[in-house]
Amino acid sequence: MLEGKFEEASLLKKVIESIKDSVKLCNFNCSQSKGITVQAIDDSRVLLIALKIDSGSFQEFRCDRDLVLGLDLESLSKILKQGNNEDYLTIIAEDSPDSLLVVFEDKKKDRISEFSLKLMDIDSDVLTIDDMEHDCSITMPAYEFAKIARDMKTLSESLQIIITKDSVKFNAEGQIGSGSIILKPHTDMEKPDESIKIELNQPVVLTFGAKYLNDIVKATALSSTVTIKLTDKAPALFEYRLPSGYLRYYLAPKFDD
Amino acid sequence: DEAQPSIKSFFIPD
Repeated sequence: MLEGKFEEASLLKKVIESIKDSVKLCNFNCSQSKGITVQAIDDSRVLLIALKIDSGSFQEFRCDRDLVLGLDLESLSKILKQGNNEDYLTIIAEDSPDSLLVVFEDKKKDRISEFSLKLMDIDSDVLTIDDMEHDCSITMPAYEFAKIARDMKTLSESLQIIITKDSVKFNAEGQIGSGSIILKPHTDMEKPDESIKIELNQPVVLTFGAKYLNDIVKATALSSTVTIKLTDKAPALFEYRLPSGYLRYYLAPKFDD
Repeated sequence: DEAQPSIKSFFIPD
């Protein structure tokens, strides 16, 4: 049996809102040691999502046997919208479940609401993702990266990211013209999350589909910072930290044809 | 022109 209680429903709500536009169906793998893990590829096969909600993200977590919950994320999102952000949220499944029980408890009122979500059998390919060495890593405020991704998409379908030891440059060239945003590393002592940190082994220039970057920044509400790891001719890793765990997006770069 | 490869082409199936 699985029983996981979140202190606040907002965490799972934000996670699902971050991925449901990229992936419609996915398996939630549940185990006592790993908590909940998900690996899913978006419908256009360009973006891979890796989610880990450790047991530490829960107020209470128990999973007697490894379980796979096949979920339609659009349906789960509808159910999660029934509860308030501050409610306790408990998810419960039997050992061979055909449904997931979702329970909201209002902390102030004596109100408990229960919903049952039908589960599905979902075939999915699982890929091995090793901890790769990266040419460079940038950590920056999540909202700032989101603004860049959204603004630059209005200019071009592609966004080029150029990293040197002194700066990170976002470059877009489109039919109406072009634009670039240059950020330099700095440390904000009072608000550390406002800092921009660049770690560089070697400079990198990569181009990504602006559409997918805009899918990724839907996770902005999850974390105050985003870490972007880039390697020449390899997928970029965009990581949003959870209180205990992470939401990672691996995005395939574009190449000159 | 730019080509967009699949993410699967970068990883090994488990």
